[in-house]
Amino acid sequence: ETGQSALDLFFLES
Amino acid sequence: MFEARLIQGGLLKKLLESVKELVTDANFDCSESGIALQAMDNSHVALVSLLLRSEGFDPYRCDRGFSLGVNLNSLNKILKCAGNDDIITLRADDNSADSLSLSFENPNNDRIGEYELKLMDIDQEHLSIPETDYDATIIMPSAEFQRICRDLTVVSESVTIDVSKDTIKFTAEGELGSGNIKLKSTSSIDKPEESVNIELGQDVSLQFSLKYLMNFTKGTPLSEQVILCLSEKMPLLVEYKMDIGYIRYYLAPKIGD
Repeated sequence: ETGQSALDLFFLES
Repeated sequence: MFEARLIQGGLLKKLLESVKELVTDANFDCSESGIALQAMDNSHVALVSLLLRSEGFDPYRCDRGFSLGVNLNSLNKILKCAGNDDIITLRADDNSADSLSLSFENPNNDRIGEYELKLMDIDQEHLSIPETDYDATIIMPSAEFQRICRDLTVVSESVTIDVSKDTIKFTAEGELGSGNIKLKSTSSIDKPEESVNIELGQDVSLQFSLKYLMNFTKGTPLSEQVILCLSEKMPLLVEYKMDIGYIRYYLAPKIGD
């Protein structure tokens, strides 16, 4: 979808 | 040994209905404090976080940490075999937790259904949800939020949520035209569950996908109120509180356009 960001940056621990 | 007996078994049925479309496979993490589940959807746009506190069960036993890998569609199919008023008991053994036992007792205790659900190994992503001070927190009737999402889906696939001092405004613009719904903060002493409460640090304007919000509103039967928490450039939190815990949905905002 256009302009849809993801949650990885906020919640995913590397 | 893990054992959890839920008098209000219908709650578990509703809970599964409210997560199964976002997440297919997930681990139920069982500990002394209760049962938790955290999982992102495949596209990493939405996250579900669910907690059922041990005090909500009677009895609740969990000797050590258990992670029960479950296909939520399969669990949902089995839970459909339970009556809405049934008492539901979940059990897993220490040694061979390769299946989850479920029993459904009717209120008269003269019909007991027993099922086994095969468990699976799920390689779960490691998620951490930081505590956040949100710019805006709205508490409103959950049915109203559901209606707004449903109505604006007619107009567009996205909605912009603007929160200012005493108003929350939902706006959608699409090919056929546009629509918006404004709710003013209200307080009803007689029926607090019908009030709209806005706590605001600073004005917020964020855009979200309605398809996901519609999915979140599957939580509506769990609570008369929904809590929306927003901060600029942060995921939206949509929370339904229950007596025994909560279900929280997070949604990444849309950016640019």
